[in-house]
Amino acid sequence: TRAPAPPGPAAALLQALGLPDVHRGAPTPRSVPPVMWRLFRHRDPQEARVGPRRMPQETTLRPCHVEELGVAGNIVRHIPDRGAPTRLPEPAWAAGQCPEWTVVFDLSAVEPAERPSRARLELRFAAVEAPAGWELSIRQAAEGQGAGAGPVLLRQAVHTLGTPVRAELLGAAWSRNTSAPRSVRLAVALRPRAPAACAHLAEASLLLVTLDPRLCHPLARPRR
Amino acid sequence: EAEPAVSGSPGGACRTRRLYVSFREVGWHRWVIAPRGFLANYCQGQCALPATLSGPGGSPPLNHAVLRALMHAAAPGAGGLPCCVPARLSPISVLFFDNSDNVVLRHYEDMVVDECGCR
Repeated sequence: TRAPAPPGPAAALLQALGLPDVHRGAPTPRSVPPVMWRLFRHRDPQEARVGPRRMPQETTLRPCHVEELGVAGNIVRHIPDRGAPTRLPEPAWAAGQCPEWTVVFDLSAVEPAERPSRARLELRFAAVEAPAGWELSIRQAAEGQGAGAGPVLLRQAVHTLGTPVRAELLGAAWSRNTSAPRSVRLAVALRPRAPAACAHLAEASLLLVTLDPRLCHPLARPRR
Repeated sequence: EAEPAVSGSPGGACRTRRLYVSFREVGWHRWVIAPRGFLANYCQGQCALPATLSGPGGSPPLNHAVLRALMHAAAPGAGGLPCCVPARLSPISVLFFDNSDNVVLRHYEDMVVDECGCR
């Protein structure tokens, strides 16, 4: 067998920048989530320096720390739900029974050296408000239709669906201080706490913050 | 887009020169969302005495660089002059699409030359 060809200069350069693959070119067009624009504008020192709005945080930004989310990290990913296109149409709901949705996140781009510090699930529901609120439950979903789901990983009260529902998966879907799994499949259910119409899952995404120590310089040492 | 390079001696003292890196120019504009480019800058110039001693741009020279410059002044050609290199750099953040079509914000250290020095 022939040995794989050594990477060319462009690939070597991208690897040095922490991008293991040569980019395949034009991405699938999709809008950039506002949270990512917000984080970018907050983090970008050149924008802070040359832009019309000089940001007071410029001098206080900590390296390898995402101030807006309050965690250590130097990479933030907004990962869309890959399960949505394959999701079956919701059946007619039996009385008192609301559907459960499977959401899938592909985390294969996360390198083993990266340490996750936040994994925020963000869910947007369409529903008429339920006066008594809702209960969100998340379980590990098995592969394949009808394969069932595991025990409940997380359960939390939801008071309103007017804003996105957020749930922290780190420590629930996978352990802290470990690498991220290659993918995450979750069964999501939102049930009204008192009889009310069921909600409909409109959109799901994962905001994943990781710290790659290879890209994070240690704090400057005092001069000798 | 770079400030014209200084060629040969005397050429001026070691200092930061303007260099703008355009992601369109390097062909990354389809997947880099922001910024469109950044002011990376570069270092160029002579590290001969007395420029080496004064520390252009405010960065103190290394003792080794001062001694090399002294040696060069005494015996030109022996080991050459110290190098004009980045002495202080700052980071940038880049927002881009990865190969899985995720939107990624990544922080890169040492991308902008703020100060040059003789090393």
